[in-house]
This record gives sequence, structure tokens and C-alpha cells, in this order.
Amino acid sequence: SQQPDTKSLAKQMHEAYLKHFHMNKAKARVFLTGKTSTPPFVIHDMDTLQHAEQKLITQLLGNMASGDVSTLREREVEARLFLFCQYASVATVTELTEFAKAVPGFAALDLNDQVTLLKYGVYEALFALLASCMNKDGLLVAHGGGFITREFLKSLRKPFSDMMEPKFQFAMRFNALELDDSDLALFVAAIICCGDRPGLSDVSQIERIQESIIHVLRLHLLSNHPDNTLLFPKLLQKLADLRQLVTEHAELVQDINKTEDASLHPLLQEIYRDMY
Amino acid sequence: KEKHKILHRLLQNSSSPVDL
Repeated sequence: SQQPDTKSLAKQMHEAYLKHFHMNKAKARVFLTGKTSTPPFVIHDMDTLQHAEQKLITQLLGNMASGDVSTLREREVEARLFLFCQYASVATVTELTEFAKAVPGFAALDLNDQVTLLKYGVYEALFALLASCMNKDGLLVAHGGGFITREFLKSLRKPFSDMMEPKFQFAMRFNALELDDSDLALFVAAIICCGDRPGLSDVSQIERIQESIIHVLRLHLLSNHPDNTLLFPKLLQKLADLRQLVTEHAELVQDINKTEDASLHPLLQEIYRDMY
Repeated sequence: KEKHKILHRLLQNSSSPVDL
């Protein structure tokens, strides 16, 4: 009797995922495998970055405070890239919020609990989704318009050079699991609906939602990847890896925020403040 | 609540863009 429920929840989450995230793994793979008529512009050094920036700035202008745009040109390259990362993160947090609302039971939770789940879940979800846009050589950016190489990101000055390499290392292990967007939709829902985030008031209600998602995820993986029976436990292990990745990322961002002349977007400040 | 006012707003208003 659980079979129809399982299928409908998996389908519902997959549809919400395709609706709310402008980039998904299927789309990203088309760009990353060079199957588009206009291949992404490759950013691999300062010259190609400057060339790409004009386009990136135009794309971001709609989202960006005018003060940020006018001071952008005067900033050093690392600070500019940090700012771009922040705007991309804010956009993804907005998408994740809409996706979370589509998880059955989420919107009925206490509003403060919803905030807590997002505060602790969005970066874990973001890094899981970011893997779809990565291969061993680089990262797809600007809606598939650009590809920034891993080597270039590593060549930035410290501490900015330490920002992306751990995400690439995670992404290579994560991408080896060969999940598709329907799997990722349930995985992201499981990340968000997590009963052990600090400060939750109605833990049992969240655990009920979490259990139903995890149950559906397990069955969905068995039917979608019949040859890989260990996929479910492997994926649960990735939840722990993501938590560690976010802890380290939060420390790095707090460090950059203290030592560099780089301001943090108010939404991201809310998320990082008193996080761990 | 004040500490997370943008997250509150995102959760409550489905189509409101983040005030940047």
C-alpha cells in the first residue's frame, strides 16, 4: 500500500525541484559535456575573468545593489569573485526556500522551526547541488554561460584559494554516485527536513517528515538504481560529509569577513550568525 | 525573530524577491 505514496512523493519532489531550481544536473551536464551550440566561456586567468565579468555583471545587475556595482570595479579580483559567489548563494537560498515549502508538512511547521531548518540546511543543500555544476576541471557559472577552472580558483591568493577546493573534492566523490535529478530532489528534501538541528521546538513532527522522505528516498534509489544496492547507505554518509564541509566553509567565511575588506550579504549574515 | 528577518520574509512571501 506504500508503493503509490512513495511514487507520488518522489514525483512531487522531482517536479518541485525542476520548477524552483533554474539549473539542474541534466541541464548542467549538457553544458559540461559540450553539447550546446554556445559553449560556456572558459575563465582560466585574470584576462579571461575580466573579459567574462562584463557579461556576469550584466546578468547580476538585476539582483545587485547599485552601491555594490559601482565599487565593484575598484576591488581586487578575489573580492569581486567573493561577491559573485555571495550573489549566486543568495539566489540559491531563495530557490531552496521555495523548494522547502513544497515538501509535504514543511509549511505547516512552526515558522521559527522552518527558519532553523533553512539556516542549517541551505548550505548543505547548496554544496550538494553545486556538485552538479562541477567536473574535475572546473565549475559552471552564470546559468551555463561561463566555466571557471579549478586551477584558476586554486591560484587566487589566500584565504580565497582555500574556498572552492574542498567543494571540488566533495563533488568528485558525490558525482561518482551518479545520482539524477529525481534522486537529488529527495536528497535535498532530506537535508532540509532534519530533526537534529539546534534549537528546534517540534522535533517529533520534523522527524516524522524526515522519516517519510528517507523512506521514500530508499525505495526510490532501489528502483532507480537497481544495480547499486549500497547507494542508500553511501548517500546517508554524504549527509555527514556535507555537515563537515559546511562547518569548515562557515569558519572560512567568518575568517574572510574579519580579516578582509569583504562585506557579507545580510541574508548570508543571518545564516552564518551563531551557526556552529 | 529579528535575527532572521530575511529568512522569515522569504518563508512568508512566496514571490517576494530578496531585498538586495
